[in-house]
Amino acid sequence: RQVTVQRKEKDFQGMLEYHKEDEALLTRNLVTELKPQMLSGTVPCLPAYILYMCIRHADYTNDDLKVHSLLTSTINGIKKVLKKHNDDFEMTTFWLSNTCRLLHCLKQYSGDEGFMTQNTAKQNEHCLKNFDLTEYRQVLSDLSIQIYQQLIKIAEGVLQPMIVSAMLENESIQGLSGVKPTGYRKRSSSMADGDNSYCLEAVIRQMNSFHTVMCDQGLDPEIIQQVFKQLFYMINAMTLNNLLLRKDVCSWSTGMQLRYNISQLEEWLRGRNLHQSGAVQTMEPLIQAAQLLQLKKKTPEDAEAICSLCTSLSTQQIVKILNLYTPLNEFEERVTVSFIRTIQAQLQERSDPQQLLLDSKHMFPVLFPFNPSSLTMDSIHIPACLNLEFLNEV
Amino acid sequence: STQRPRPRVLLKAPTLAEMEEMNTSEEEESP
Repeated sequence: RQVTVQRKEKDFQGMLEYHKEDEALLTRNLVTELKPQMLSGTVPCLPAYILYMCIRHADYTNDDLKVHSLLTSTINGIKKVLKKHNDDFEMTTFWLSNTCRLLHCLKQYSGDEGFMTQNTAKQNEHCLKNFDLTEYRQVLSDLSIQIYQQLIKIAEGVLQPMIVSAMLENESIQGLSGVKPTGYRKRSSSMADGDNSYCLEAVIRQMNSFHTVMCDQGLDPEIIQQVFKQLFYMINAMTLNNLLLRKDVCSWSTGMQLRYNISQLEEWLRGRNLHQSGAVQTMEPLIQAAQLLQLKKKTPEDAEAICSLCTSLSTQQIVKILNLYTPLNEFEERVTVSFIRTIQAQLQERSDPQQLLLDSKHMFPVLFPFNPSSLTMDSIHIPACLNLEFLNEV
Repeated sequence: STQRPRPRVLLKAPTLAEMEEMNTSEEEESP
């Protein structure tokens, strides 16, 4: 009888070994020359896991210089890619996602018990043995903040030209144009000439596209939420600032259209499960401005209603909107001076900010909550397209 | 007997700005 002896494959312990002279090739193939599209269909954040497995082997062999060198060239490589692709949303998302994942790995496998609560026994075997990389975690966290800021800048740059047009000028409610104040030339601050008007659907399409890219690249859900909170703040600030400067949009009909547009945005957030992000709360001043345009503005009771409703608008902003308010037709009266004085008297106790306009460049501080992965290092497969054959599985 | 794990050695890291400075000077040095 023939006896076949099967050689047992040596167990892969989730480490990757490479020769020091291949480090430049590794950072080139895995960082600077890598296209996110090459990794479609693979585990999200694959480069981060590969880098961690390389760091782990250098830690295993107690080679501190190799760890220093790899982390430094990786970080410099990521910065180089971001500089080259400083208007590429997908590339920036890809590296934000990977930098955060590498940061999470350095925590999850640090050996600090606080970061190991969700680890399996197998994952605990994959912790670093010799080195404490706390200081490198700080560098990766700082780098993540820089990448996040670049991502916001790109997204804002795409959305900004659409906002005023989509939020204040486009009329999607049928029959509303008949009740617009007359005598104003149609204008748009978002363009010099030509028909560059945008409807709200275009803004929503663009946000869908941002959302899909961020999800596909495996960006942490908490970061995606913060991106949309920031973008919604910007939509709020730009729209409100325009409203505060333009008489032609301070009307009942714009208030109506604006409230409808905001409700569409709220619905979009719910549909994408982003309603807990705090994005709607950033729109509160605009929601109140839309309501202010629609409320009656005549009696002392109306004044009281306005004061108790508009808590997110400053006195200066409320008064400005009332002054700019344009009646729809000859049957609607202008807001009287005495009505505005009543409002001012009621609000004099408020300690409001001095400036009329919102700071549309304001950035909320970003947080990167720890998000351990359930993936085990030894289950990760390196696709041939990455040209990393020189990495040895250990 | 259970062996206590050895304490890990803290690897000092330059800040992000220092890293960039080093990288820039290296690039300037190389022809």
